[in-house]
Amino acid sequence: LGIDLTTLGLNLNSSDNLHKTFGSPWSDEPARGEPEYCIPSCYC
Amino acid sequence: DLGAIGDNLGGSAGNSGGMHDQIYNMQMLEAAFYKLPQPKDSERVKSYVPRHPAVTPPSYPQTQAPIIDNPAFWERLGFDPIGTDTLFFAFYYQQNTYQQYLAARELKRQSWRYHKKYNTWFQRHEEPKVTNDEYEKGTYVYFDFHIADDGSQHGWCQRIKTEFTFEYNYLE
Amino acid sequence: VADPAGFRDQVAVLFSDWCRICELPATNDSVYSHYISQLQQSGLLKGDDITDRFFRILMELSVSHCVLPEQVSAPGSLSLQSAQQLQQVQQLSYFSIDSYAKLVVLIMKFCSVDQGSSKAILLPKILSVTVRVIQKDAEEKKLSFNPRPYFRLFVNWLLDLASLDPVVDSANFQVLTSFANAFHALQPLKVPGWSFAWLELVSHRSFMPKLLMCNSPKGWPFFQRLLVDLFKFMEPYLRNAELGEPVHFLYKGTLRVLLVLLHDFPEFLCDYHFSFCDVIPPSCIQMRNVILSAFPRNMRLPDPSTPNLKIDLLAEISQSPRILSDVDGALKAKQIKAEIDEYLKTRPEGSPFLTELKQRFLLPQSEANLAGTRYNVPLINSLVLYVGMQAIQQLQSKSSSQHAPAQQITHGPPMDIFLVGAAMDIFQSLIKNLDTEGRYLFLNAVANQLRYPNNHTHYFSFVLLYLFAEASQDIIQEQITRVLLERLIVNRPHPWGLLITFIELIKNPRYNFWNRSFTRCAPEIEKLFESVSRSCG
Repeated sequence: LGIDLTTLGLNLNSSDNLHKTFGSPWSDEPARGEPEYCIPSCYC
Repeated sequence: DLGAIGDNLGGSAGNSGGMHDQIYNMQMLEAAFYKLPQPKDSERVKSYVPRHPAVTPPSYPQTQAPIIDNPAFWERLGFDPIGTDTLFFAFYYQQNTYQQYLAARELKRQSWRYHKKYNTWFQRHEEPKVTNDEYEKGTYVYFDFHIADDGSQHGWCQRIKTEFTFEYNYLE
Repeated sequence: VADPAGFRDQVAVLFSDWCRICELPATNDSVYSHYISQLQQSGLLKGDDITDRFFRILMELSVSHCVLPEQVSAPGSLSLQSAQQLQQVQQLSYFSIDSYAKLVVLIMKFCSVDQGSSKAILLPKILSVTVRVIQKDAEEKKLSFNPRPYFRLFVNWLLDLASLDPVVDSANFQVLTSFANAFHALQPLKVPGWSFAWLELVSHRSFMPKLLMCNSPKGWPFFQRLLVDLFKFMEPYLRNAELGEPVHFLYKGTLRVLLVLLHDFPEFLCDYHFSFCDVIPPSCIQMRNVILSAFPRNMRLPDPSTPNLKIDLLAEISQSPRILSDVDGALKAKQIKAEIDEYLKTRPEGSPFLTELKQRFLLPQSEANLAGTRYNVPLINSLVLYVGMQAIQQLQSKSSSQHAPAQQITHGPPMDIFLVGAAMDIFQSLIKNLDTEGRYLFLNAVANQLRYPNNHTHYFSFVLLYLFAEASQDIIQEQITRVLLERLIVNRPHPWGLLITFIELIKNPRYNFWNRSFTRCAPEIEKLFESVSRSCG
């Protein structure tokens, strides 16, 4: 009967494209993009 | 027998055109199953490119001294107040580098705690008056970028904050 | 032919010089470009046989330095499992591979055309050398082949070479197609030990989206070919309901890739559905449903369970879907296309063409074993879609010539004698003359056209319902129901055309569905029909 495809770790209702954070066919975690550290503007 | 075809009739086919037969392919696939690409196989060494490189005279070293990536160096920095400021400098101005990580780890070792909402490091100035599962409340030292009211002077400094509630869900 | 004497040592020295440069904490471009111009001056980058040898040796060196000597263990001392886990945790040092990858990237960047080499020539050449080295290594090492160094090499190249924006940089489209050709040459059927690495690279976010987005659909045929390569490899194993763990893992990975395509590039799946259905075994229902459920992003699908939904009045229902697959290739290969055209045109009474058709579908015994069925499934698929397309085309030209409003294919009694004519002769003859298995495959070919609102969905929905209504034997109605039902009871997604067809079948009294004995042939079947009809609203 197949599997519940919502359990494969992809947010199928996302309004964004999935390919940007597609980590790998083997992982149900999105790819960790580069963590964006931001310096609070008051520190600049 | 009305629907999907019964189990594969099995039987391995001869080689056709450089292709292998099904049994061979399955064996190779099983072997490959134990040598899957690992996440680290795709990870690149983070090469840090300064976004706002300070221009220095050519006589200055143009590349970072290797010691900067040595954890022991950062532990030594923590021993004096000037060193602590250096730790803060590395954390805020050397973002996305290994030294930022080392600086944060050293600050934590000296019981500084990072507040995710205020992006600020706090340290208990005395035992907190209230502590429970959600937060603690008391007087803290924190490292801040201060601008004088008249704008005359600004800079980094350590300040005291009394009656501050540090909610633990903001604790990095 | 062996390498020239001393050549390998010479390359080894050059490679260690290069690694030393890579080890420097920060090196600027002038050092790199100087090193590369020296390579050019020594004639190593001309793109000739020496160039091939040069890169082959570099690759062999970088891979050989990549794997640390394994913790030596007496063969008997480890169980298979722990030996395999040992391999899994095998410490790999990628410095040599990364250095080699970086050298190729910088050669692409700095090699100057005036010295007789250019990116357009060198990259395909380097990739074909790479393909040969991997194929040879896999053939020689077999079970002990280690795919990970080669995976690392390609990941470096995809991140550094394929990440440029192909729309801006048309030369980058060539880079992407060069990689697509290399991956096709390294497809799982050719290098089965590299299948997992291959699927991760082919679906890599620096490759798949670029190939599908750039000058779309110019890049689409390259990716369609890669997806067909994957399905062909899995096809024999997916015929069985029970999958071994490695195949199941590959299958789940494939589903993830298909879901990304369904979400981000549905038009790609829509336009190539026919060629994908040719290589997905009929028992692999959910995966096929994922492909058949794709619909263009600008389309809004009416809820199939809307009461009194007037499908005939939907604007899209009279539009032809775009089919980029080769529909009649199989018919031509079997030399029956001309006879089909002739029949559709003249519809000769008592022609032997119809009764002989069934024989044409059967595979020779030797091929039947390999195919896992006695029938030539792609030929059946091709005939069904081709004949249907001819019928729709003639129907539309007929109605436009009569200046009548586009003749709606209604789900009611056949309004147009032509529709029931030549095309339906063929379908009815097949459904009568084929045996159980053949009929199932034929009905599958029809059901594979039940997708998003378009005139194929509409026509083939009508064909199924008409065959149900006109069936001379219960078993035909049972099989039509079975083909629809087995696609509905699997986990979602379910194609829109499938739902509206089943709803029509169970709701329209004309088909007298609930009085058919097979709907009550067993308590669980009765429950199944009720639950599916409830879920269809």
